[in-house]
Amino acid sequence: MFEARLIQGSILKKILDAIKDLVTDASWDCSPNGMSLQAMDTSHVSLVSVSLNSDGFDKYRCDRNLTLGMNLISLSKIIKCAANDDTIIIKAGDGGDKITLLFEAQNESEVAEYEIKLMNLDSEYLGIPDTTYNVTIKMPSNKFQRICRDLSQIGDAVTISCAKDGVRFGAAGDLGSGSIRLAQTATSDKPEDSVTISMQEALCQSFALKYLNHFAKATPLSAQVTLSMSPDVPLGEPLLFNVCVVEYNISDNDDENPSTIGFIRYYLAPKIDD
Amino acid sequence: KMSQKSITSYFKPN
Repeated sequence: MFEARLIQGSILKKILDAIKDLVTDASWDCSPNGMSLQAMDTSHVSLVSVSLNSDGFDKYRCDRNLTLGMNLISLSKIIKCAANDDTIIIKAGDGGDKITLLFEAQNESEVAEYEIKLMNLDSEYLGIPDTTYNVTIKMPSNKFQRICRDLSQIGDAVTISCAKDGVRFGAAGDLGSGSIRLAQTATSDKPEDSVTISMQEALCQSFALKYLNHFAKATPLSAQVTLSMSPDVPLGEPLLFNVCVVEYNISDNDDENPSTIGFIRYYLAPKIDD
Repeated sequence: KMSQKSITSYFKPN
């Protein structure tokens, strides 16, 4: 028996919006610790990992580990039927071929019930080791979204150059070129507006904007986004250090005392010169 | 010309 109740159902809506255009079919792995999902996009260029802790739910019961394979577009269609302030309850029986979604209106006078068919997916799980990255950039998520959107007018790839004084996002194409430079901000009263750079060495790498624009769909989940990267590593070193991680924390919307209840991490390999 | 490898080249299957 599996049951998870989330008063802030809008969090699930935002998570689906952040992954449904990247991944078609995926499995939610449910354990007593929470729900997680790992999937590659259809062209296998990027990897997305979602995690929601059990203590982020208002009620969470998972008697034994379950894998819920589903079409995320179908799930998204159903989740869209919930109002933003609805409580969402996910229920699954043992060995069932479907899950039930309940949307409870705030005044508890209305309950909508939907079922979604499950799929048996032959998921390929990739091991994601804990890696220390040489460069970590924390910045407002809406600024990152804007930069990716603007630069995709210019070219297909963004070149991220990071030095101690700041970070530069640049793109070039047939019509010309463009760049945005962000300086590290001083400690401010509004941490959500800050730009923080932590680096061991300078870095310059290029990434496909098509994917970064997909990742930026997670912007409504978090005021800040973290980009973690490492410079090109010498031959023989594990290649995974070259992968960029774009991370959005998932927080509950408690204005007084917000807490992190999970994350979305997107992994993208750099574009390299042939 | 720039190219992009599959993410599977970077992470090992579990």
